[in-house]
Amino acid sequence: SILPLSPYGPLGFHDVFQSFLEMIHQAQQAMDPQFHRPAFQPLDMDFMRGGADNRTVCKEIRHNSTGCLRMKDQCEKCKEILSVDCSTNNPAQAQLRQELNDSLQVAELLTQRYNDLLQSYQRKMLSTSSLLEQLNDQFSWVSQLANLTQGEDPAYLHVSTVTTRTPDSDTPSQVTEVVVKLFDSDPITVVMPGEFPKDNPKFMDTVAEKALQEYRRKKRE
Amino acid sequence: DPLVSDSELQEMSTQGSKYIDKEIQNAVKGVKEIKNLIEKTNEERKSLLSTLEEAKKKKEDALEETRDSEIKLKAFPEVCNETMMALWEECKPCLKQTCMKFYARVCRSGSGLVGRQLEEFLNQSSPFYFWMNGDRIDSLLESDRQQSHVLDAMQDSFNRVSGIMDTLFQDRFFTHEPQDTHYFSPFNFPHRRPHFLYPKSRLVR
Repeated sequence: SILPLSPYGPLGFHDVFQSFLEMIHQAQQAMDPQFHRPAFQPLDMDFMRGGADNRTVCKEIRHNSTGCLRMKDQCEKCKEILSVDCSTNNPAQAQLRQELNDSLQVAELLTQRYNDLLQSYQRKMLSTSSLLEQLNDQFSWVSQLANLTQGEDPAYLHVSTVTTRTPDSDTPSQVTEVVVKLFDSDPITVVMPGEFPKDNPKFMDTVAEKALQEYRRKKRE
Repeated sequence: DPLVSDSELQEMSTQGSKYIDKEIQNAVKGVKEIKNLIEKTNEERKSLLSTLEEAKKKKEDALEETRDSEIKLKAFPEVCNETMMALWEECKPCLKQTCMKFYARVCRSGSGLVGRQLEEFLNQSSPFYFWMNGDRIDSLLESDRQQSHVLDAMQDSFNRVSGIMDTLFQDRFFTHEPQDTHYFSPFNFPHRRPHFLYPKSRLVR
């Protein structure tokens, strides 16, 4: 091991976190396209029950004319076909038709239930996807740390200048400008209100917080 | 002239670095928490998948039963043929008119083509298809096909993600807590930045 003191084993911080970032990206890429494909949308089961929105009906009519059969309730003669009773000629057929209608109802119900479960499953997948996003968001700036720490300076944050501006027409109240570098980033200027003296123990916490926010914002961009 | 001395700047750098150090440690802690959440979500997903498989089996059994009944019913002689055909001949123009009126009002484009397609479809259809609720059966079969496609796509995607996440979470970072807490805190400012934060080349040199 070239880095014997590393708590992460033979690999260093950089190696570990760099691969994390790549892997999280790969995972996101594998997951995300699925949620943007039209085919991925769970089925609209209202359509099956005849209560679909107009756009879906239009699509179905264009694709396959069976969509028009859903309008059978609006035609008396079509409704009559459904109530034709052939049992006098063949009771077995009537029995079979009843069985068909019963099993059809059960199949429709089970298909609907299955669709609901499929939607829950999809939501679970979306949760994972969003966790991956969080992982990326929370982590990417840390994993870039090693790449940005090329200098000899041991500090994570380096204050280069502190300037106090007295009130003028542009800045009516006094402010303190602190120029800092985070790791080896470009200089970041943090403006602090004058009423916050630099010998206040919280002064540098606030400066560092603002600088980090700015750094992370730039990294996200 | 500088407003603050070099030693004061150094002290400010030290104070600010302590804050950054704390934030880095928080991020690392947060990552481990997210890892736990991902694992928990995955457990829930697995359980849901098993429910989904059971539901799929039941649905497919019911579909098979429906198709069996349909096949048996189709094998019967069309006993009400005459009545059915007469009604069908009157049903067709009404259905076409209703459907085309809806299409022209709501869907707007391509009415001519859809009209011809519909006429052909109705002429080829049998009233028995209608009588046996063939359209509902077809819808169910189409739903079944689409549901299978959706699940396959999700599974395929998840399997790939899962492989990556397994490799990621098997990493020593997640599986071993460092023994020496002094070195575990890689961001243990202010005394010295840990060795592994220096680029390899410098250490080798």
